[in-house]
Amino acid sequence: MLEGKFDEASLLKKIIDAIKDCVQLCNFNCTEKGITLQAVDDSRVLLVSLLIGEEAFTDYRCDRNITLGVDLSSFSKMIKCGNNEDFLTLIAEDSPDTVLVVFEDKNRERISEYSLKLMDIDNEFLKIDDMDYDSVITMPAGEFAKIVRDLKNLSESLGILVTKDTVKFLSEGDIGSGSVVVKPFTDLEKPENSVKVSLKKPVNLTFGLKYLSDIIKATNLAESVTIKIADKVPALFEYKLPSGYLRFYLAPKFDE
Amino acid sequence: KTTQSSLMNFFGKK
Repeated sequence: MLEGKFDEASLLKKIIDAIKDCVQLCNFNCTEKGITLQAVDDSRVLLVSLLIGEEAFTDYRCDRNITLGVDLSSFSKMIKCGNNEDFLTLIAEDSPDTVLVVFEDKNRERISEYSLKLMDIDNEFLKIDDMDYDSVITMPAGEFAKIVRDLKNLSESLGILVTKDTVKFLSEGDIGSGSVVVKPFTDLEKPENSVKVSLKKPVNLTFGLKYLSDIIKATNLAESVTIKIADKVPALFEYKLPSGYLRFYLAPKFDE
Repeated sequence: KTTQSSLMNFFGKK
């Protein structure tokens, strides 16, 4: 049996909001260590990998491994019925047909329950090996989101160029071109505003802004985003959760 | 001109 209680419904709401536009049918794999999900978008360009660790819950138990096949657009409608500050508990039997979502208002004696029908989802599971990345950038998630939104106005592609201590984001389109240069920076008072760049080898890669726009929907989940890139392999964008992570792997674009 | 690559070029099925 699964019983996972979040202190605030907002965490699960933000997670589902961050992924529901790029993947729709997903298996949530529940184990004693927490809940994981891996799903690929229809075009097989963007992969979502989620870990909600046991410690992200105020109470968590899962005696046997349970798979919850969920249609995220339906799930999203249900979890929006709770207030952000409510306790949210997910409950499922060992071989479930449904998952129960229970909201408890902390200020009032109000409990609301929703039961979501589950689906059998046969999704591909990709094996992702640990990779050596040429460059790792950590920057404020909001700043990265703004760069993506701004440069998306110009082109369908975003170039990311990392040379010694400098990250340059650029896009070139019919109306003109634009670029944003970000350099390492340490904010002692607000460490979350800092920018860190580590570089083994210079990198010059291009990514589809359509997919990056999906990735930045995770911005509310974390103060900063870590971007790991290497020549000719998918980039990894990671948003850390209170326990666990939401990662996106994005296949690059190549010159023909 | 750039072409979008697929994740399947990089990751194997489990």
